[in-house]
Amino acid sequence: IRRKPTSPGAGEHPLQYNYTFWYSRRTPSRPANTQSYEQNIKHIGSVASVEQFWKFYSHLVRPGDLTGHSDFHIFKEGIKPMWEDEANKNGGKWIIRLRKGLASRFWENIILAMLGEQFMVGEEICGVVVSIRFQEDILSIWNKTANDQVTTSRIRDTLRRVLNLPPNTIMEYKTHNDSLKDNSSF
Amino acid sequence: GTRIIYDRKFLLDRRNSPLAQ
Repeated sequence: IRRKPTSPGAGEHPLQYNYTFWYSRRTPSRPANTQSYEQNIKHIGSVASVEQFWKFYSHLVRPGDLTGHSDFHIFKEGIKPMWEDEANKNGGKWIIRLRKGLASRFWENIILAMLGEQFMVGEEICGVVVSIRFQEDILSIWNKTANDQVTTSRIRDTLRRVLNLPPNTIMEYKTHNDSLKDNSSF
Repeated sequence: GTRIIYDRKFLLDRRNSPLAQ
């Protein structure tokens, strides 16, 4: 399916990049192999301006109101939210585990930081994911180059600032290569 | 090139713009 290119409308404030929203959901009993992952992930729309973002976002369910095993992904247009994508294959992600009840607020803040280009790491950011699970929720931010420590440190420090994380929050960095090896996202 | 940077307040202020409805 060919999609119409996304562009800002008259009078709108353009974003540095266009972003695409994806949604996925699976039953925990089903194995998370690559094929079922790709089949489960649904493209839900793209935005090119601040105004398009709000229009789109305000119609979405807040992640804290989702149930079961589901994920929202927002990635730069052209990057699939998969380890195998060219932009992700040498990359990794910061993982922040959140107790139940915090996901919606942290999700909105991490999106605003990404759309507003607050991370200052050039082209490195690929996208963000919120993962709703049974015991806890998980926020991740993916970048292109896992072994670039200047970049990953700057992303971590920016996250601490923009999310105003509680002092006891544990942040872990995981390369997608390691996720592939142990067949586990977190 | 120039980067388009928006702070959180700027983005939140656009939320209720007629263009965002």
